[in-house]
Amino acid sequence: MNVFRLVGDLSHLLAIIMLLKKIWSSRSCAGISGKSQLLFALVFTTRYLDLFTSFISVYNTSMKVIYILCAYATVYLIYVKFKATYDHNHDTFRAEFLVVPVGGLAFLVNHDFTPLEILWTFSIYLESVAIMPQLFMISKTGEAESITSHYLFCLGGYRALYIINWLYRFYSEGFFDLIAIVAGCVQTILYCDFFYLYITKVIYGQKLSLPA
Amino acid sequence: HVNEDMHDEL
Repeated sequence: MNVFRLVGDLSHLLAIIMLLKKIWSSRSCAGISGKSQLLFALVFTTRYLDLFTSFISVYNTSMKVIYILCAYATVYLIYVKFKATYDHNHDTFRAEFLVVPVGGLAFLVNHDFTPLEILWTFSIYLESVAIMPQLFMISKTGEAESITSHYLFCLGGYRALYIINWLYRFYSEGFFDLIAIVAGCVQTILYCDFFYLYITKVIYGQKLSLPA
Repeated sequence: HVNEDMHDEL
């Protein structure tokens, strides 16, 4: 474990908790893409199937459990509890256009052709594009609440920190996982446009508005 | 080496 990965994980955890609290306290999921949250729940489910078979550390196991519980709780709040506030008209990104190609790629490019490894690879590829419905929704509505922007900043920042973690691990212990690195770079690049707007706008207290 | 057998990252 290194500081980049630890801060990255905490940023990820903060993002997940922040979104859950926002939906819960405002009792509304307006402006939130349910599809992205469904994709994140799928990402955690397919990535952490080894939760019961391999033990890395208390930290690793407890974070996996927290991520999975929060992901399903968020999906539950969006699609069940506060379903009436879910914005169907703007959450229209065709998620199947992400899941199907990513599923095919996971079969073609992976480290090991075993069910657990293919599902892990699927999860890595899917996570890199899972935010697209949310970014698409913001570009359609033309704006995002500031809390949603903070959520996206933490979420985007976590994988950017992971890239630094991978650089650190490569030079300090010769570890590298090309699949995770390439997917992580794609994921972080998708946030660049948002990062620019966040830094130039939200920090100064303006509302974030993506070019529609 | 590529350590893909045991994914130790979240």
